[in-house]
Formats: sequence, C-alpha cells, structure tokens
Amino acid sequence: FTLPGWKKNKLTYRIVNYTPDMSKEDVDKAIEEAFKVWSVVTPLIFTRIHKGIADIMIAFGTRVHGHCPRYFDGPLGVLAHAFPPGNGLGGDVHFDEDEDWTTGSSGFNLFLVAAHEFGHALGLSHSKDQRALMFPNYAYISPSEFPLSPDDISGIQSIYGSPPNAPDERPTTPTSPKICGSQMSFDAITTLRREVIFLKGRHLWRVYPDNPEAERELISVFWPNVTPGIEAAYENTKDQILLFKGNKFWIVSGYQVLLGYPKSINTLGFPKGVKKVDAAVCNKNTGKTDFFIGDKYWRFDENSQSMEKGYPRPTVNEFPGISQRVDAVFQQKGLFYFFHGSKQWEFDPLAKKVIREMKSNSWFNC
Amino acid sequence: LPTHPEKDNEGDAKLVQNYLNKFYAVEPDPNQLGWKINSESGSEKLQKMQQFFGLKVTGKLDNETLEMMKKPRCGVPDVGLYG
Repeated sequence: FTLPGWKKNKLTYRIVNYTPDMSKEDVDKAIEEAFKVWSVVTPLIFTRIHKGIADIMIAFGTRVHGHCPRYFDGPLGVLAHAFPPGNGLGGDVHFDEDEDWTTGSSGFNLFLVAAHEFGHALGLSHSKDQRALMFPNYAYISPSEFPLSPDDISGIQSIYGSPPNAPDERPTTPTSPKICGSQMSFDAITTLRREVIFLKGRHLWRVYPDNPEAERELISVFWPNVTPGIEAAYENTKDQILLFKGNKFWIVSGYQVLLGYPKSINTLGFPKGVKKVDAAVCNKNTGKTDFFIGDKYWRFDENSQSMEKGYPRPTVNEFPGISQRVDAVFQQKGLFYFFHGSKQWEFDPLAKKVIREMKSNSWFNC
Repeated sequence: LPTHPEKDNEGDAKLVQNYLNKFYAVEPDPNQLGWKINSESGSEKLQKMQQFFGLKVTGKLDNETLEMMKKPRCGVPDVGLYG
C-alpha cells in the first residue's frame, strides 16, 4: 500500500544527531547510500542540509524521545520507525539508540534499516513479500547487493514514477556481483544431476558441463518461498537439493519446496548449540553427507537418515590441506571442490590430498 | 538456571498483546462520531498478523507465530494508516 507522496521531487534531509556506535563518516555514508537506493529508481533527488527544518529529519533516540508519539523499547524489538510524507513529524525517521548500529552484518546494519525507513518517509507501507526491503522484519543482506525487490520498485514508482531516461545522468540500477571479479566468492554450491549451481546473496548461477555460458537467475524465481542468503546446499541421493540458512533448511525437488519446510536443522541430529551450517556435500560413492561448521565436520548417513556417532571431528584430519572455514563444497567426478573466499581447492577423497588450488570463479568462462 | 515456565508464558502473553496492539490495532475511523470501543478481538488481530506473515492462520498463538513476533523489526504498524 502507498500513501500520497511528497508533492515535489527535490527533498532535503538533516542528520540531527549521531549514534556513538559508528563514526560520523560511516553514519553519513550509510544515510547517503540509503537515499540513493530510492533515487536510482525514481526522479527523486535528496539534498542534505545541516541547519533548520528539512523534509526528512533523522535522529537517534531511546524510549520516550522528544515529541514523538511512539516510544522505543530498549535493545531488540523495535529498531526504528518513520512517518509518512507531510509537515511536522511527517517524513521524519527515528532510530532506537539502544540497538547496536553497524556497517556490517553484526548488530543492525544502519544502511539497510535506514533504506527501509526512508521507504516509509516517502509513502510506502509494509510489504508482505519476504524478499522486499519493505518487509517489516530485519534481515541482513550484503550491502553490495541492490536491496530493492520488484515489489519495492513497483510500489515507489506508483507514487513518483520512474527516473528520467537519461542514462548518462543516472547510474543504472546496480546489478548482482560481477562473476568474474577477482574477489568473487560464493555462499553455497550444489550439484543437480549434471549441472553445478552456485549461490550468492539473492542470485544463483547454473553451469552446465558442456555450455561455457552460465545462466544467472534470482533464487526467488526458482524457489519463491526460500529466503535469499542461502549458506549451504547439497544434492542428496534422492534427486533433491537441501538448502540451509541459519538453523533452518528446505528440501526442494525441482521447483517444488517439499511441504512442511523449512524445518529446524535439529531434526537432522544437530544438537541445539549448532546454529548454522557453513557447507555440505553428499559423497555419492558412500551415501554419507559431510556438514562443515567452523573447523569441524559432522557426518550424516543418508540411508539411515541419522547423524553418525563420534562427530564433530576436525576437518583437517579427514581432509588434509583444508584448514580454512569452508564456504561451499561440491563433488564432481569423484573429486571434492572446497571453497573459501576467492579460492578453491580440488581434493581427492581417496588419496586424501589436495590436488591443486584455483580461483573460485574458475568454473565460469572468465 | 532453569526458567520458570509460568513466568515465560506471562512474558510471552504480554509480548503478544503489546505486539498486536502496536502493529495490528485498527486505526479509529476519522468519520466516526463519538467514542466506540475497539471490538476487534485479540484472535482477529492475531489472524491478521498470521495472514500478513504468511503463517498458518488459526487465530491461536503457536510457536511459529511467537517466533515471528520476537524478530527485531520496524516500529511502523503493518495495518492501518501509519501516519
């Protein structure tokens, strides 16, 4: 739902005070980037002022703060709130100072929360679409990813229209990370029959053995009910893929997410203390799946559907040479490929040794 | 330390009531003359919240609904005018 927006395209904002959690420069940058999210998809232009009344006044406060009719509730719970376009409190945005504001994935990312609240300050209400920036619950996504979903864009453009079509004036909407970038890394990788699927943020790339051109797609196009930012994935022995995020996992068969998912990873046999899975791979030869968490691995028997006793064990013991945290892993033609950051290691499980080191994006026609 | 189940429930009940009043309270009708008791029950609000988040719409509190309510979030209401 949208409310009437501002009657002008040139809007001013003012940062009234700062959080001690971040440097002033980092706060300024987070706020500027958060406005840019909306200006690249609309005709809106945001100008900062340092004195007087701006259209959008931005402040940090706790509990009862100033003349605001709403109060904050201490750490967690409500993180921030905003008011729709208008005079006085209209357009204003308040952040709860009792939260831990950051530029990264720890605490709460100020850029992401600010971009969401500015959506309200421009006239958007909450979206039911979990992939939308205007979804009410906080969800971290890498700031390098463009945070607006199609739902957000259609909402804001229904109020203000599209940006003027003069490309040399406006940068195009940022797209996904460049696959051939030197620092390219992946969140999760899995096989599916003969293809290999690479996942990062909201996107996936499908690589076919006999087609050098990778096919890029939004994860949500395949699996709308699966949240982006998948952390681990593997193909099991039943032509299905398991996708992991935090303490939840989904089983998908083709495009279908099986009923009753996501489920807790505890149902696989992990104890309560395990909060997430870094990577996973099912060894087609043995029917055993290895889950990599930190510097250890757990072993799961696909036949008995149970975790084997005596785990976790140090990864480096079973996989000599694999000493870093595993981001992603998959098996092809009997060999394992372990990924960490922009590097990958080809590992022979029979000889128990690393054969060679490669760049993570060596599977793409870079 | 062992938690006290009845204390947990009490805390949860308060969280749920606070959550529903904050994010799913129906705004007063601007054309309404005089006072009108807000007759929407907690169960109706709960259904609205479950429907919004794509949860099983039962009007009853279950673990999944409670877990969703405990997630950090924006303070703007999900329904009604947020002005």
